[in-house]
Amino acid sequence: KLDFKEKSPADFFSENMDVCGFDNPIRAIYTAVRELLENSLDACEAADVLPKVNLEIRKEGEGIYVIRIEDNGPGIPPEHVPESFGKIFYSSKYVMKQQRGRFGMGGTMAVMYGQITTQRPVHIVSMTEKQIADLKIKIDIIRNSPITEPENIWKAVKPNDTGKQGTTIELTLEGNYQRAREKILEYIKQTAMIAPYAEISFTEPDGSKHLYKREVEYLPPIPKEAKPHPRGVNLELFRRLMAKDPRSKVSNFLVKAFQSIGRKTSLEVLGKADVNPDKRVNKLGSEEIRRIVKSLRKHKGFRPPDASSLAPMGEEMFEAGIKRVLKSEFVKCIQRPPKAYEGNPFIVEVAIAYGGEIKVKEGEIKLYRFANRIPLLYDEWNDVSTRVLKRINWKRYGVKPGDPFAVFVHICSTNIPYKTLGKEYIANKPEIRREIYMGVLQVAREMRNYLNKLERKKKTEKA
Amino acid sequence: KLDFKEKSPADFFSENMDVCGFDNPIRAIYTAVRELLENSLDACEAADVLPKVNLEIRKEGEGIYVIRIEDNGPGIPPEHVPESFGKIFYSSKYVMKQQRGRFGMGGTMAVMYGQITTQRPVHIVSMTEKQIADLKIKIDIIRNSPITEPENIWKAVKPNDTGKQGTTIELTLEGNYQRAREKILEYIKQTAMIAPYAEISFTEPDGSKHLYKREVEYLPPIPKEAKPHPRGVNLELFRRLMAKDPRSKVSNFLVKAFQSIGRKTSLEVLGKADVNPDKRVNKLGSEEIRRIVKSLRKHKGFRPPDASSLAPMGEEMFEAGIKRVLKSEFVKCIQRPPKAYEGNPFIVEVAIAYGGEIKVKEGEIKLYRFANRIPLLYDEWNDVSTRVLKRINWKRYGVKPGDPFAVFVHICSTNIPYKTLGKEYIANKPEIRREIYMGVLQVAREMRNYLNKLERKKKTEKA
Ligand SMILES: Nc1ncnc2c1ncn2[C@@H]1O[C@H](COP(=O)(O)OP(=O)(O)OP(=O)(O)O)[C@@H](O)[C@H]1O
Ligand SMILES: Nc1ncnc2c1ncn2[C@@H]1O[C@H](COP(=O)(O)OP(=O)(O)OP(=O)(O)O)[C@@H](O)[C@H]1O
Ligand SMILES: [Mg+2]
Ligand SMILES: [Mg+2]
Repeated sequence: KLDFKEKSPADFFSENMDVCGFDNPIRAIYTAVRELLENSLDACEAADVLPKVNLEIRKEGEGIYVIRIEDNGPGIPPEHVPESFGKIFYSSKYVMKQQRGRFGMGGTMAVMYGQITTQRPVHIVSMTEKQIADLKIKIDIIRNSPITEPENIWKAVKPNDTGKQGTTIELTLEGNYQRAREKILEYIKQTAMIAPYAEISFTEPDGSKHLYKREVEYLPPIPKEAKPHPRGVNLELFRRLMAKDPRSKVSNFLVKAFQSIGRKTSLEVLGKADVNPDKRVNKLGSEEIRRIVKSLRKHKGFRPPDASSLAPMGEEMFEAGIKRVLKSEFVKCIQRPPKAYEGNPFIVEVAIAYGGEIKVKEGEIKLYRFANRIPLLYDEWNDVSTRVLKRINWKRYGVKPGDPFAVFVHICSTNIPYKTLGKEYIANKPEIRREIYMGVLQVAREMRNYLNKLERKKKTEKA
Repeated sequence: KLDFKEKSPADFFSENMDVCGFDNPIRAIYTAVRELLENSLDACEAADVLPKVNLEIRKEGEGIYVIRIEDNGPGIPPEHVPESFGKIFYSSKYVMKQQRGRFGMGGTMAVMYGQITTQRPVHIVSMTEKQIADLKIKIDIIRNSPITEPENIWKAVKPNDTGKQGTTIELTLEGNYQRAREKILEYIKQTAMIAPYAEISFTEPDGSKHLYKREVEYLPPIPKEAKPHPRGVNLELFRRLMAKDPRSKVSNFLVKAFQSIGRKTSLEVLGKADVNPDKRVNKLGSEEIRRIVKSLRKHKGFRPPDASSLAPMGEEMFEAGIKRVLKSEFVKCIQRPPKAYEGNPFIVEVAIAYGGEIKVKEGEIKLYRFANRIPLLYDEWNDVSTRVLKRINWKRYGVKPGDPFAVFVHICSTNIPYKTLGKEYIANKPEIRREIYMGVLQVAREMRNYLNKLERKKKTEKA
């Protein structure tokens, strides 16, 4: 009488859309815009192309909108288009480098929400270097697999002789644009601030156009895939790395599988674990593996992680972006050194701004949060950055909540520890919290110096 | 050069444990306890058995604990044990009635966290009416499938001639019991308050025992599986219901597929949709289906959902539980009438208590949140109940933040709209928010009357 069932990921998420950021028609249209724009920016950056994205939202009917997004990225290889948008947990981003996408579900969830609320397929035109694919895609939700129109996708693929590349997506969904409008505009504005090399045009349903021109003409260096950092490694990860390199001597394996481990460190770690460094990986016993992992986790002297898998803003670019958008007289950004949590390299960048067009609610502290260049506009109360700000005694820095200052926190990592699949807020990881705290103290001190100077200047002027 | 990959759900969640409530060793041991205890209580209630649960946490080594839980429930059929704990999205609770479990992943995630951090299998002894199964289970994470010891589970199954039934689980995991202790104890205490028919014993690593005896000797009525309520139905759900009943006339289909639709309402809805009531379901065109769903969503006159799929506390039982635990002089509970959001029936119960052992932080309002009899102890800031409390002008009710009063919100539904897979907080659904708001106003007024009486009594005594 108990009915045991298995569900596919698509089936599961179709009944749990709240955990993916599709709570209601207001939030859904925001999340869909977010997921599509992040995909376009990821694709352009990974292909080393200065992004040019046209976003348009048209009204189709009462409470029904069409989101159209067009980018100048590399396009999507035709054979991967159906599953990229018709299968949950399908992605080209399951690799260890900084990108906005990571879950392999954002695009598919937007398509699913559109399908659930309007029954309409998503329309994709993908122009790669050699081919153009023009496809409509729905999701077989029970099976977690795409249904393509035409059924044989190759009937809709032809050679690309236009010289242009990029992806165009049209998605129809139930939405409440009026109530989502302010958040969508803020999201695009903050995206332009944190990705000043991107050109983004946005056309609203009523025809109003917004254009964010490129402010810089160069991309940040493309992140390279990294090996895991040994700090915080766990037994499962260790065993998976072993499975890829079973015949190496364990001392060589440690150097090859992890970043920041050289020959000397490898021998040190194995010494403390009491494991013969010349033993082959596939000959290690369970207890030896356990001791190696324990020794890795206790080891204090690892080189900090190499930052080549990350693409931080950089202090100057971040300050310039904030100045341009908020027009503040004082802006200071600090980039903390690279660290790792649970094997994942990360860099925290903290900025503070005073004056200009900063609008602060009474008694509140204005906090802008970013993760891998994604602006986070919801659910800030439980976010790790909010927790840090609560601990700061702002009086010591010459300000109080409600004063015209704003704090900016940008976390870059190969794996952002989101608490929700809707990428709303970030988990309270002690290593990350510490870096945010140190960064906030540093920039808060700089702001205090600036305010003191301002104060002295006022006094000299009065006298 | 782009590496497109598909991941199984287990593989995905093994790298995204933060979205499931396993953020770190403190939170993980709490979440594992939660998931296991909720499974035991669900199983006993569904089998109409007064729950008796023994929970024990033992220290195994430095930062390593064993959680052992034993219940007197129906046990798990041996053929379903491996996948119940070794496969994500496998569940007997994918049905439309109130239960704590719903996702089909809690138990498996606890096993996975234990395996990732200690490589140990979970040990399960399941005693059903006729069989005893004694199995160790690990998860093939890449494949999302169980690895059982013994490989042929039937070698570990024998007849049950003990006359006893129930499930015993031993799970070894990395945890930080010291820092999780307070929350675990609070969780068990609040569970005893909201499930006063359960007997729960808890033994801590240092040997201290806590026993929560049964306060009532009867179970709430067992929820029955419900049909969806038409309010807020969407096109995808409608099509799936159609697929189950293709040959009925659409007027009969509406009455059979949904609760709260009688013949008269069915004809009304079809009339507004301009669809022939005698047309067979499998003959309906896309446009007709669209109009029917639109008409269902706009229809104002549906009977409220039948509450037989829900198991609210009831005002008296809730008040008694609060009085017993907090010893407050004044406790008032209001049960709101059954409503629905997005096709899911729900009932909100709100209570307020004044005085007694209520501890409130300065300037804060003490809020206890429950969903389907699960105490929610984390991430309250973004919860729908917190949003409601922020809108209340407490001065009008004779109290201010920091006074010794507490608000309790219990939401029962066939589908609780959690925002996280760790079941931390609840999405801001307008229908639910409205019922909480109305309930809080009602109980706040009762508290004001009580405080006024108290005030008058003081004055008469002085005079
Ligand atoms: N505009 C685009 N240009 C090129 N490739 C794209 C584009 N949009 C999506 N893709 C491809 O489709 C895949 C699936 O996208 P989807 O948004 O579902 O997941 P993701 O971006 O990998 O992860 P996340 O769920 O975190 O966004 C991506 O990994 C990428 O390879
Ligand atoms: N103590 C128990 N007694 C009887 N059955 C159990 C017990 N624990 C687990 N089960 C069975 O195992 C299944 C899987 O449990 P699991 O916790 O993974 O998912 P769930 O409870 O269905 O949903 P959720 O993820 O929301 O908890 C349950 O649906 C139930 O059938
Ligand atoms: Mg994406
Ligand atoms: Mg469960």
